[in-house]
Amino acid sequence: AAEATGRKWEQKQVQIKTLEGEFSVTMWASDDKK
Amino acid sequence: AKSKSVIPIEGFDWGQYVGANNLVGAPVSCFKHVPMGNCWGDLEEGLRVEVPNTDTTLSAKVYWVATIVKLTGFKARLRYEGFDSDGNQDFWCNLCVSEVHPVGWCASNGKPLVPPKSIQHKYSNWKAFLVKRLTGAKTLPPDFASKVEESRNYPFKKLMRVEVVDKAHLCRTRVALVEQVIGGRLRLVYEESEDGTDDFWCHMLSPLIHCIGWSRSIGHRFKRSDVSRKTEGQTEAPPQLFLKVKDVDQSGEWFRDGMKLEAIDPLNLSAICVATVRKVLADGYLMIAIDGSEAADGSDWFCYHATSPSIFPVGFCEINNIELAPPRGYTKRPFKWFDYLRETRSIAAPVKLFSKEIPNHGFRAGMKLEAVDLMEPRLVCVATVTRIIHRLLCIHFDGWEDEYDQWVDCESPDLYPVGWCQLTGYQLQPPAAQTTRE
Repeated sequence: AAEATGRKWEQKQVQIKTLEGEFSVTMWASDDKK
Repeated sequence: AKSKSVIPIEGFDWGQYVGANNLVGAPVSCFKHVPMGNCWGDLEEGLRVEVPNTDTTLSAKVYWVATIVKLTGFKARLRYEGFDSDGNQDFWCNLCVSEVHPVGWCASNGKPLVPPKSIQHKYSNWKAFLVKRLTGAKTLPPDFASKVEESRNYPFKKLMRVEVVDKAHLCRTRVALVEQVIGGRLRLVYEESEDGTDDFWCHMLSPLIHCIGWSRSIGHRFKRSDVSRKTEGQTEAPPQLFLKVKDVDQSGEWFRDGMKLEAIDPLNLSAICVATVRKVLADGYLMIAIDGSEAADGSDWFCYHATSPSIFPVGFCEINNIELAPPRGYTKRPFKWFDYLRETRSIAAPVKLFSKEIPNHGFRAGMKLEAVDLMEPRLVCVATVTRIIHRLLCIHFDGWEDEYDQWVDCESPDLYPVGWCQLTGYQLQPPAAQTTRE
């Protein structure tokens, strides 16, 4: 379905902010390729 | 034709309704005409989001990560991370209405993630917990909110003039003015309506509305208005805003007056009836009459395009095991097309003239949705897909008898995902209770 709508899942570094501090994780997010 | 009365919405909650009965909503991607309908395919259960944390004693607004555990149309059942398999604190929200963000939004906006109070002591190292839970998981696209906003722009504006079917005489059109636009649905007030109450609701992509001049261009009957002076601010809706029909070649073998076919009765959408082509118009349009219930002056003929998914070749109902409504007054049972054609000295419209396109629509029997009651088109009701014949869906209105069911095309702009009314601010008609029906 993502292909059909022109979107593609991509790995992304995502920043997380907690009261103890910030860090990053690798997640999947789709980008608009249209 | 039977139509429903308005039911007050108080007390109806899609989340509760779906949850209590373990129901499935048709996915947003089934509805290309709704906001996000063309870019919803990415969203699925298991996706992580950042949402406000309502289980906290902190005075500042804080957020936490949640997982979509069930997706029903626009509505998602969310579970805060850390509750594992405990669904007692789950909550429903509309992904396009509520404050739901991609993971990473809080850090970009300087908002802290704080675990819910009731599980705060469950883990000593929340950072390690989040890294483990989020690494490799999916989240919303970063442009989700802007896409939602973008897809909620509708080109029709108040005071635009259109030609629309005359609801009192289906055979003709009238000029009407756009009075209201809600979620792409238009409240059209017929020109000459003194008090503005003579109105008609339809979606902006409805095949029942056209640009000014359309009727004249194809030879359709039209009720001329006696309005001599237009109010300031009125404009003609530009032709490019309307539904496009496929070009057809009428120069070869084509529909002719008197040809028989099967058609959805526009005055009783639960019935597919024996019908006749009464007049061939330009650009592929046809005037159709339902056999046996035709007014002598042709005032109940109605216009379908030759590519319409609401007209079928002779034999369609029999092949697909659908009850065909025989002409009123025709008593020979069972109805046999062969005999009827011979007795009426008519011929069937050639099968090759009908559209055979079947989109990969994604609807399944049992799916819930919000559907317009086409007999009372200002009402959008809680409904279920009960039967699917190729591209044709049988829509049942929850709580109402089957006689109110309607046959609707899978690409109809009168069908919406669960949560569409909430998203657009349109009033939803909940399932009827026995007492309301009476």
